[in-house]
Amino acid sequence: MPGQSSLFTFFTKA
Amino acid sequence: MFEAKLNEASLLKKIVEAIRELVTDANLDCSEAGITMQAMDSSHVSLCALNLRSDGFDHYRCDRNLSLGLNLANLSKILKCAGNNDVCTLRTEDDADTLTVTFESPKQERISEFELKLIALDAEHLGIPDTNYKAQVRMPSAEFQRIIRDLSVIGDTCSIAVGKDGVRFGVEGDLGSGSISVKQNTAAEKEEERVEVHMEEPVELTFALRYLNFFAKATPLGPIVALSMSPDVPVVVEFPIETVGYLRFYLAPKIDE
Repeated sequence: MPGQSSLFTFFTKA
Repeated sequence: MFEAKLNEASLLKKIVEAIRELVTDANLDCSEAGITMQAMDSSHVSLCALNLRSDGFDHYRCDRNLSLGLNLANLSKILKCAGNNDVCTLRTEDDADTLTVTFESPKQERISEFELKLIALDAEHLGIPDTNYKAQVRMPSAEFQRIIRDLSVIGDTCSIAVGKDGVRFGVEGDLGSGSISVKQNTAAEKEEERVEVHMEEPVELTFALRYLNFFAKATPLGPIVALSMSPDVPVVVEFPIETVGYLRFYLAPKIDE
């Protein structure tokens, strides 16, 4: 089963 | 000072109802350009981004940039006191620790005023990279809401596949599997009934239905929803708010580990 990724993987803290 | 007047309190109600189950507290960032809000859910899987342009308000004044920290459950309690057709005004003085919310009935025979305590929140802004999405779908928001609700009964995870003919939502669960395909339909008489696909390449991603269901709570905001997808990046689920701006949700995909 695929796992849930986090937004931090894609977006950086501004 | 900051003052923003909306002709219809119902718009603010719909926005708060659309995000309050996903986000507990959020900063409303107010500037001359308008009101924006960016907030993540507690698991950092989804993000909502609101943009209300100043010219979409009946009256708008913002002398200096402000961040108003709000508990959305409490704002929702206050908004429940408004009639849908009431005029709603948000107002705060510089350095105030409350937001004044007033509702005026259309004939001005009933005026309600509330002071909502502001809270100090750490702004956790994310930089969202400009993305040239490979596949975009515009479809009726009610159709999207129904598909997501129906598939949630069957499984926890939904695949969304955009191809040249349309979009296919797939689900697998203990009882079996299923899919709902919506075909491109640009000939529908009403614009809000059209299904439009713009695609550079087919894209298929997998998402948690729990979050898509939260997003679908924004359906009352308007008749259209727009999905934007590229391989291996979060989907954008946008609900345009006519003449004012938009409410966007970003959801990180499920990926093979």
